[in-house]
Amino acid sequence: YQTFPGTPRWKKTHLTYRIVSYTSDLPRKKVDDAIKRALMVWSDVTPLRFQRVYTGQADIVIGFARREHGDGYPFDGRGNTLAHAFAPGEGIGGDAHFDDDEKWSDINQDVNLFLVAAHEFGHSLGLAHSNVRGALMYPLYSYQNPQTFRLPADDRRGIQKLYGKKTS
Amino acid sequence: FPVQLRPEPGTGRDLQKIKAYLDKFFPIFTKTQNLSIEERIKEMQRFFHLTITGKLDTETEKIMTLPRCGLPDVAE
Repeated sequence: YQTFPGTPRWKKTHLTYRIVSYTSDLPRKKVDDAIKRALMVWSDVTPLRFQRVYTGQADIVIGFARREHGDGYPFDGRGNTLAHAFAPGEGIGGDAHFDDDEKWSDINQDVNLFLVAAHEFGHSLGLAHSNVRGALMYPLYSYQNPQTFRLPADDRRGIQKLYGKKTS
Repeated sequence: FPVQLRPEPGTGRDLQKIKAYLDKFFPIFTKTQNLSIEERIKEMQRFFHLTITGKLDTETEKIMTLPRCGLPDVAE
């Protein structure tokens, strides 16, 4: 695993998230559920807790967008870049953006929202790309069954280096 | 008939394609300003555990077409 330069991380364990826009590929409830489960991937192994907010500011702002969408890192249409997220910090820090030109899915082998979101939230929490094939933070997308997903050891070590282990 | 040779990276569209990919995912930092395109391809091949050739071979080209996260693979 790798962290970002300067090892940015949240200095608190209670983080808020807000979903500001949705894809039309999935019912909103399924998007909400995929996002919640993707955050749980990380909160299951650390002391981090996530609370959803519906108005005002949030640490992690989540949205779907196409092409240029206001952050200077335009998406590129169907394929190639699927999503991106920013390292922990004020303002845009922690935010996660998903390319709405992709075909998003919750269960089948189109681009699986849960798997991509879990990866992006790794960035939102301070993990950079891993060169370990099979790690969640490996930059290339590959499908696996979300129902049987388990956080690989490389990612667990990385996130626990930043936030410690979950306390019982 | 002679086999049509694949153009080496360093010419035309192939060069533009690999440069765009490297600029986005393996950007040049101040310390690495003088890296040749071959060295930059090698860096990418090392990251993805490919055979280190420094050339835009089939294996490397395939990686460039795969869906992926938009963040760089190396950080300053």
